[in-house]
Amino acid sequence: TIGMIAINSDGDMAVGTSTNGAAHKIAGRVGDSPLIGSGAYVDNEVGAACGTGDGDVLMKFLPSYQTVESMRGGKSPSEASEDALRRIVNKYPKFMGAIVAVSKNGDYGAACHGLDEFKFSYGSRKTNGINVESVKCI
Amino acid sequence: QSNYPLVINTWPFVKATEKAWQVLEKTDDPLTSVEQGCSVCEELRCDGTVGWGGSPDENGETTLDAMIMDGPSHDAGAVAGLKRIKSAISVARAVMEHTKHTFLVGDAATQFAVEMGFKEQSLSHIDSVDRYLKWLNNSCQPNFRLWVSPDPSLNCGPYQPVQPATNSDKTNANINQQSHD
Repeated sequence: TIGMIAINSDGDMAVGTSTNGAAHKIAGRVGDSPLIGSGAYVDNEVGAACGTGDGDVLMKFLPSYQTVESMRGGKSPSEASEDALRRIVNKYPKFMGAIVAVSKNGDYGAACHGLDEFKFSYGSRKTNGINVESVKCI
Repeated sequence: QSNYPLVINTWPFVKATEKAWQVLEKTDDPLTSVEQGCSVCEELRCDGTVGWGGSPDENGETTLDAMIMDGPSHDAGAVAGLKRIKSAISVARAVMEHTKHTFLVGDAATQFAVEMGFKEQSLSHIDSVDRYLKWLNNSCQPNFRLWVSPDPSLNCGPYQPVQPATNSDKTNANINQQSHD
Protein backbone atom coordinates (compact mmCIF):
# COMPACT_ATOMS: atom_id res chain seq x y z
CA THR A 1 0.00 0.00 0.00
CA ILE A 2 1.11 3.50 -0.64
CA GLY A 3 -0.25 6.54 1.17
CA MET A 4 1.02 9.91 -0.01
CA ILE A 5 0.79 13.55 1.05
CA ALA A 6 1.77 16.56 -1.06
CA ILE A 7 1.84 20.22 0.01
CA ASN A 8 2.59 22.96 -2.51
CA SER A 9 4.24 26.39 -2.32
CA ASP A 10 1.00 27.97 -1.12
CA GLY A 11 0.51 25.40 1.63
CA ASP A 12 -2.33 23.65 -0.20
CA MET A 13 -2.40 19.91 0.37
CA ALA A 14 -3.66 16.65 -1.11
CA VAL A 15 -3.56 13.02 -0.04
CA GLY A 16 -3.91 9.73 -1.85
CA THR A 17 -3.76 6.00 -1.30
CA SER A 18 -3.51 2.96 -3.54
CA THR A 19 -3.38 -0.73 -2.65
CA ASN A 20 -4.22 -4.23 -3.72
CA GLY A 21 -5.04 -5.10 -0.12
CA ALA A 22 -4.33 -8.22 1.89
CA ALA A 23 -3.14 -11.34 0.09
CA HIS A 24 -5.60 -14.26 0.13
CA LYS A 25 -8.40 -12.09 1.47
CA ILE A 26 -11.97 -13.27 1.15
CA ALA A 27 -13.30 -11.94 -2.15
CA GLY A 28 -15.05 -8.62 -1.59
CA ARG A 29 -12.99 -7.66 1.45
CA VAL A 30 -11.92 -4.00 1.48
CA GLY A 31 -9.33 -2.52 3.86
CA ASP A 32 -9.00 0.99 5.20
CA SER A 33 -7.03 2.54 2.33
CA PRO A 34 -9.97 3.92 0.31
CA LEU A 35 -11.85 5.09 3.41
CA ILE A 36 -11.59 8.83 3.98
CA GLY A 37 -10.28 9.52 7.48
CA SER A 38 -8.85 6.04 7.79
CA GLY A 39 -6.44 5.47 4.89
CA ALA A 40 -5.77 9.18 4.57
CA TYR A 41 -7.24 12.55 5.46
CA VAL A 42 -6.50 16.21 4.85
CA ASP A 43 -7.80 19.40 6.39
CA ASN A 44 -6.17 22.19 4.47
CA GLU A 45 -6.19 24.47 7.51
CA VAL A 46 -4.46 21.94 9.77
CA GLY A 47 -2.52 19.19 8.01
CA ALA A 48 -2.74 15.72 6.53
CA ALA A 49 -2.07 12.11 7.43
CA CYS A 50 -2.05 8.70 5.83
CA GLY A 51 -1.75 5.21 7.24
CA THR A 52 -0.72 1.69 6.34
CA GLY A 53 -0.99 -1.73 7.93
CA ASP A 54 -3.83 -4.00 8.97
CA GLY A 55 -6.84 -2.39 7.34
CA ASP A 56 -9.35 -4.55 9.18
CA VAL A 57 -8.19 -2.87 12.40
CA LEU A 58 -7.24 0.57 11.07
CA MET A 59 -10.70 1.25 9.67
CA LYS A 60 -12.24 0.99 13.15
CA PHE A 61 -10.25 3.96 14.43
CA LEU A 62 -10.14 6.54 11.61
CA PRO A 63 -6.50 7.10 12.52
CA SER A 64 -5.73 9.61 9.77
CA TYR A 65 -8.64 11.79 10.86
CA GLN A 66 -7.57 11.37 14.49
CA THR A 67 -4.02 12.40 13.65
CA VAL A 68 -5.16 15.56 11.90
CA GLU A 69 -7.47 16.41 14.77
CA SER A 70 -4.64 15.93 17.26
CA MET A 71 -2.50 18.31 15.19
CA ARG A 72 -5.38 20.78 15.33
CA GLY A 73 -5.15 20.43 19.09
CA GLY A 74 -1.48 21.38 19.06
CA LYS A 75 0.38 18.08 18.78
CA SER A 76 3.32 17.78 16.37
CA PRO A 77 2.95 15.37 13.42
CA SER A 78 5.02 12.73 15.27
CA GLU A 79 3.09 13.16 18.52
CA ALA A 80 -0.24 13.08 16.73
CA SER A 81 0.68 9.94 14.75
CA GLU A 82 1.83 8.18 17.91
CA ASP A 83 -1.31 9.18 19.77
CA ALA A 84 -3.51 7.75 17.03
CA LEU A 85 -1.56 4.50 17.04
CA ARG A 86 -1.69 4.15 20.82
CA ARG A 87 -5.48 4.30 20.67
CA ILE A 88 -5.35 1.28 18.33
CA VAL A 89 -2.73 -0.64 20.30
CA ASN A 90 -4.76 -0.25 23.49
CA LYS A 91 -7.43 -2.41 21.88
CA TYR A 92 -5.27 -4.50 19.52
CA PRO A 93 -1.82 -5.08 21.09
CA LYS A 94 -0.64 -7.19 18.14
CA PHE A 95 -1.58 -4.57 15.58
CA MET A 96 0.88 -3.82 12.74
CA GLY A 97 0.77 -0.45 11.06
CA ALA A 98 2.15 3.04 10.67
CA ILE A 99 1.04 6.63 10.18
CA VAL A 100 2.79 9.48 8.38
CA ALA A 101 1.65 13.07 8.97
CA VAL A 102 2.39 16.59 7.74
CA SER A 103 1.33 19.80 9.45
CA LYS A 104 0.11 22.92 7.72
CA ASN A 105 3.57 24.49 7.93
CA GLY A 106 5.23 21.46 6.33
CA ASP A 107 6.62 19.77 9.42
CA TYR A 108 6.35 16.00 9.15
CA GLY A 109 6.56 12.94 11.35
CA ALA A 110 5.66 9.28 11.57
CA ALA A 111 4.95 6.52 14.07
CA CYS A 112 4.58 2.77 13.82
CA HIS A 113 3.76 -0.39 15.78
CA GLY A 114 4.34 -4.09 15.18
CA LEU A 115 7.57 -3.64 13.23
CA ASP A 116 11.13 -2.95 14.39
CA GLU A 117 11.15 0.24 12.39
CA PHE A 118 9.16 1.92 9.66
CA LYS A 119 10.69 3.56 6.60
CA PHE A 120 9.11 6.35 4.60
CA SER A 121 10.36 8.56 1.81
CA TYR A 122 10.01 12.27 1.19
CA GLY A 123 11.22 15.04 -1.03
CA SER A 124 11.46 18.77 -0.55
CA ARG A 125 13.58 21.71 -1.71
CA LYS A 126 15.77 21.17 1.35
CA THR A 127 16.62 17.62 0.32
CA ASN A 128 19.02 16.78 -2.46
CA GLY A 129 16.73 14.30 -4.20
CA ILE A 130 14.47 11.92 -2.34
CA ASN A 131 15.34 10.93 1.21
CA VAL A 132 14.36 7.78 3.08
CA GLU A 133 13.93 8.10 6.84
CA SER A 134 12.97 5.56 9.44
CA VAL A 135 11.34 5.70 12.84
CA LYS A 136 11.60 3.17 15.64
CA CYS A 137 8.22 1.68 16.42
CA ILE A 138 6.45 2.21 19.75
CA GLN B 1 7.81 29.44 9.16
CA SER B 2 6.98 27.03 6.36
CA ASN B 3 8.82 23.94 5.22
CA TYR B 4 6.91 23.33 2.01
CA PRO B 5 6.59 22.32 -0.79
CA LEU B 6 6.96 18.71 0.28
CA VAL B 7 5.91 15.21 -0.72
CA ILE B 8 5.99 12.26 1.64
CA ASN B 9 4.71 8.71 1.46
CA THR B 10 4.48 5.52 3.47
CA TRP B 11 7.22 2.96 2.84
CA PRO B 12 10.47 3.64 0.92
CA PHE B 13 8.81 3.74 -2.50
CA VAL B 14 11.40 6.16 -3.86
CA LYS B 15 10.32 6.09 -7.51
CA ALA B 16 6.82 7.14 -6.51
CA THR B 17 8.16 9.96 -4.33
CA GLU B 18 10.46 11.11 -7.13
CA LYS B 19 7.57 11.32 -9.57
CA ALA B 20 5.36 13.15 -7.10
CA TRP B 21 8.15 15.64 -6.37
CA GLN B 22 8.85 16.23 -10.08
CA VAL B 23 5.17 16.91 -10.72
CA LEU B 24 4.89 19.18 -7.68
CA GLU B 25 7.95 21.21 -8.70
CA LYS B 26 6.70 21.53 -12.26
CA THR B 27 3.01 22.22 -11.63
CA ASP B 28 2.69 23.22 -7.95
CA ASP B 29 -0.45 21.05 -8.06
CA PRO B 30 -0.55 18.72 -5.02
CA LEU B 31 -3.54 16.74 -6.30
CA THR B 32 -1.82 15.81 -9.55
CA SER B 33 1.42 15.19 -7.65
CA VAL B 34 -0.28 12.62 -5.42
CA GLU B 35 -2.13 11.03 -8.33
CA GLN B 36 0.98 10.71 -10.48
CA GLY B 37 3.15 9.55 -7.60
CA CYS B 38 0.77 6.79 -6.60
CA SER B 39 0.29 5.89 -10.27
CA VAL B 40 4.01 5.11 -10.50
CA CYS B 41 3.61 2.63 -7.68
CA GLU B 42 0.62 1.08 -9.47
CA GLU B 43 2.72 0.68 -12.62
CA LEU B 44 5.79 -0.64 -10.77
CA ARG B 45 3.66 -2.86 -8.50
CA CYS B 46 5.53 -1.52 -5.45
CA ASP B 47 6.44 -4.41 -3.12
CA GLY B 48 3.58 -6.38 -4.68
CA THR B 49 1.25 -4.48 -2.35
CA VAL B 50 0.23 -1.80 -4.86
CA GLY B 51 -1.27 -2.21 -8.31
CA TRP B 52 -1.97 -5.13 -10.58
CA GLY B 53 -0.50 -8.59 -10.18
CA GLY B 54 -0.37 -8.65 -6.37
CA SER B 55 -2.32 -9.85 -3.34
CA PRO B 56 -4.64 -12.35 -5.04
CA ASP B 57 -7.87 -13.02 -3.17
CA GLU B 58 -9.35 -16.46 -2.40
CA ASN B 59 -10.40 -16.70 -6.04
CA GLY B 60 -6.96 -15.73 -7.31
CA GLU B 61 -8.14 -12.33 -8.50
CA THR B 62 -6.38 -9.02 -7.82
CA THR B 63 -8.66 -6.10 -7.01
CA LEU B 64 -7.62 -2.54 -6.28
CA ASP B 65 -8.60 0.12 -3.73
CA ALA B 66 -7.67 3.79 -3.96
CA MET B 67 -8.65 7.20 -2.67
CA ILE B 68 -7.69 10.80 -3.35
CA MET B 69 -8.60 13.93 -1.38
CA ASP B 70 -8.10 17.58 -2.21
CA GLY B 71 -7.30 19.88 0.68
CA PRO B 72 -8.56 23.26 -0.60
CA SER B 73 -11.98 21.95 -1.70
CA HIS B 74 -12.19 19.09 0.84
CA ASP B 75 -13.50 17.02 -2.09
CA ALA B 76 -12.62 13.35 -2.41
CA GLY B 77 -13.08 10.31 -4.60
CA ALA B 78 -12.53 6.62 -3.93
CA VAL B 79 -12.88 3.18 -5.43
CA ALA B 80 -12.74 -0.24 -3.81
CA GLY B 81 -12.78 -3.77 -5.08
CA LEU B 82 -11.99 -2.32 -8.49
CA LYS B 83 -11.68 -5.12 -11.05
CA ARG B 84 -9.82 -5.25 -14.36
CA ILE B 85 -8.66 -1.59 -14.29
CA LYS B 86 -5.01 -0.85 -13.49
CA SER B 87 -5.15 2.90 -12.79
CA ALA B 88 -7.01 2.83 -9.48
CA ILE B 89 -6.09 6.25 -8.11
CA SER B 90 -6.87 7.91 -11.43
CA VAL B 91 -10.31 6.28 -11.36
CA ALA B 92 -10.71 7.62 -7.82
CA ARG B 93 -9.88 11.09 -9.14
CA ALA B 94 -12.47 10.59 -11.88
CA VAL B 95 -15.04 9.74 -9.22
CA MET B 96 -14.14 13.00 -7.48
CA GLU B 97 -14.18 15.15 -10.59
CA HIS B 98 -16.93 13.57 -12.70
CA THR B 99 -19.57 12.60 -10.14
CA LYS B 100 -21.37 14.09 -7.16
CA HIS B 101 -20.56 10.88 -5.25
CA THR B 102 -17.49 9.92 -3.25
CA PHE B 103 -17.05 6.15 -3.33
CA LEU B 104 -17.74 3.51 -6.00
CA VAL B 105 -17.11 -0.22 -5.59
CA GLY B 106 -16.75 -3.50 -7.46
CA ASP B 107 -17.93 -4.22 -10.97
CA ALA B 108 -19.97 -1.02 -11.02
CA ALA B 109 -16.79 0.97 -10.37
CA THR B 110 -15.21 -0.87 -13.29
CA GLN B 111 -18.18 0.05 -15.48
CA PHE B 112 -17.78 3.70 -14.45
CA ALA B 113 -14.06 3.57 -15.22
CA VAL B 114 -14.67 2.18 -18.69
CA GLU B 115 -17.22 4.94 -19.32
CA MET B 116 -14.52 7.46 -18.27
CA GLY B 117 -12.12 6.03 -20.84
CA PHE B 118 -10.03 3.64 -18.77
CA LYS B 119 -8.94 0.39 -20.41
CA GLU B 120 -10.39 -2.85 -19.06
CA GLN B 121 -7.75 -5.58 -18.79
CA SER B 122 -6.67 -8.47 -16.60
CA LEU B 123 -4.92 -7.62 -13.33
CA SER B 124 -3.22 -11.02 -13.21
CA HIS B 125 0.55 -11.35 -13.36
CA ILE B 126 2.69 -14.46 -13.22
CA ASP B 127 3.55 -13.42 -9.64
CA SER B 128 -0.08 -13.31 -8.52
CA VAL B 129 -0.89 -16.60 -10.27
CA ASP B 130 2.15 -18.26 -8.69
CA ARG B 131 1.29 -16.89 -5.26
CA TYR B 132 -2.29 -18.11 -5.62
CA LEU B 133 -1.24 -21.61 -6.69
CA LYS B 134 1.21 -21.86 -3.77
CA TRP B 135 -1.61 -20.85 -1.45
CA LEU B 136 -3.90 -23.51 -2.88
CA ASN B 137 -1.16 -26.13 -2.58
CA ASN B 138 -0.61 -25.07 1.04
CA SER B 139 -4.17 -25.94 2.05
CA CYS B 140 -5.22 -22.32 1.55
CA GLN B 141 -2.93 -20.96 4.27
CA PRO B 142 -2.90 -18.24 5.54
CA ASN B 143 -6.66 -17.98 5.79
CA PHE B 144 -9.00 -15.24 7.05
CA ARG B 145 -12.07 -17.45 7.65
CA LEU B 146 -13.33 -17.93 11.20
CA TRP B 147 -15.76 -20.41 12.75
CA VAL B 148 -16.46 -22.36 9.62
CA SER B 149 -16.28 -25.99 8.64
CA PRO B 150 -14.04 -27.55 7.46
CA ASP B 151 -11.39 -26.06 9.78
CA PRO B 152 -9.99 -23.10 7.76
CA SER B 153 -6.60 -23.36 9.47
CA LEU B 154 -6.14 -26.74 7.78
CA ASN B 155 -8.46 -26.84 4.78
CA CYS B 156 -9.65 -25.04 1.70
CA GLY B 157 -13.34 -24.34 1.19
CA PRO B 158 -16.15 -24.34 0.41
CA TYR B 159 -17.03 -23.53 4.00
CA GLN B 160 -20.16 -23.71 6.12
CA PRO B 161 -20.66 -21.57 9.24
CA VAL B 162 -20.38 -23.21 12.68
CA GLN B 163 -21.37 -21.81 16.07
CA PRO B 164 -18.54 -19.75 17.61
CA ALA B 165 -17.33 -21.57 20.73
CA THR B 166 -15.12 -18.91 22.32
CA ASN B 167 -14.17 -15.30 21.87
CA SER B 168 -11.93 -15.05 18.86
CA ASP B 169 -8.63 -13.26 18.50
CA LYS B 170 -9.26 -11.52 15.21
CA THR B 171 -5.76 -10.08 14.99
CA ASN B 172 -4.53 -10.68 11.48
CA ALA B 173 -1.29 -12.56 11.88
CA ASN B 174 -1.45 -12.77 8.08
CA ILE B 175 -0.75 -9.04 7.76
CA ASN B 176 2.91 -8.22 7.24
CA GLN B 177 5.20 -6.15 5.02
CA GLN B 178 4.26 -8.27 1.99
CA SER B 179 0.52 -8.17 2.66
CA HIS B 180 -1.08 -5.04 4.04
CA ASP B 181 -3.35 -2.09 3.38
